[in-house]
Amino acid sequence: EKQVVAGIAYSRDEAKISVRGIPDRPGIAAAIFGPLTAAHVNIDMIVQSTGTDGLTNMTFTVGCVDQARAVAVLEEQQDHIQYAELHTSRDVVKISVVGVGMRSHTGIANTMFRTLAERGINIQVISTSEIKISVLIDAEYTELAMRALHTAYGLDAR
Amino acid sequence: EKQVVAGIAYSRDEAKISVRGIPDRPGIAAAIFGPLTAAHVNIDMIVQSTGTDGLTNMTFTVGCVDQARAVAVLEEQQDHIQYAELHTSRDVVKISVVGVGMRSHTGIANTMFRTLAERGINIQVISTSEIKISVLIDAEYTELAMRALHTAYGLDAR
Ligand SMILES: C[C@@H](O)[C@H](N)C(=O)O
Ligand SMILES: C[C@@H](O)[C@H](N)C(=O)O
Repeated sequence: EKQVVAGIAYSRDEAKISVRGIPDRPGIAAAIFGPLTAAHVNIDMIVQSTGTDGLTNMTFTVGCVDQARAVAVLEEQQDHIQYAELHTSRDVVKISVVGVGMRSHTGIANTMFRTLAERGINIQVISTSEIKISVLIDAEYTELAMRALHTAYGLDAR
Repeated sequence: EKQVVAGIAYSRDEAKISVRGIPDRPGIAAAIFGPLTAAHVNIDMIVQSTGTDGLTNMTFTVGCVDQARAVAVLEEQQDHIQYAELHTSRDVVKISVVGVGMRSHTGIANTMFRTLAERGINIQVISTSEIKISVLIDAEYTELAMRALHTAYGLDAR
């Protein structure tokens, strides 16, 4: 069944910042984004899935120009946020598959994940909305992933 | 500064499914979504942030009608996916704040997180796209959260 995909986009201007081992209780997300807002850091993706044993991880991305400032803000706030580890990397690329009305984007997501798996590309972060699936992968796979995904969704001939 | 928010939406037809302690290596996302696609499960949100020590958690939501089938598919595939724990709950609500052109949605996100924190509401899952911020919270807070967010973004008078 032909999946209806409008296009595939990528962005290299993404610095990934992961805050790990944060308490999963009210107020922690505000303790992270309050200072970042005050420092005028432009956030792109924000991703947090469910935690385990009262702790969770949160990953977000900023434009590369804001990476150092964002990290400095978080390091100042470590006592207030109480994270165990802060990890950051610019070696990532965001790749987004945009569907056309994706209530059931299970099939579109499956094609994306299968295509990346077949080429041995590890998916670091996943975030979806109604019309889009975005992943963060290692930047060195940008061209390989983009070519493979265009083929997988039948976008080559265009 | 007045944040430009187009509206706030919520959906109670969400069953949260968390797969915890999955290996963070190529092919695992495909091992999860391949069988779910074959079982015609309609997925809404998919959220995975960066892992720790080679393991990560993935959370996704399905319409309540698909919850039992999705859980059965995952339980059959436990050896193949190698997750440590599967957790599911219908007691959640998805609340989404839709902005207008949100390159810098840091401020909009901050208002959302602060407003929920002030009322003691824990944020279980976060996922964003360019124009939208979605969170999963406990369903019992639906009315309180919607009212508080409408006030916070100045949408009351409309
Ligand atoms: C956890 C899962 O996303 C894994 N990293 C994969 O690429 O499939
Ligand atoms: C981890 C963080 O999202 C926390 N659960 C909060 O509500 O702020």
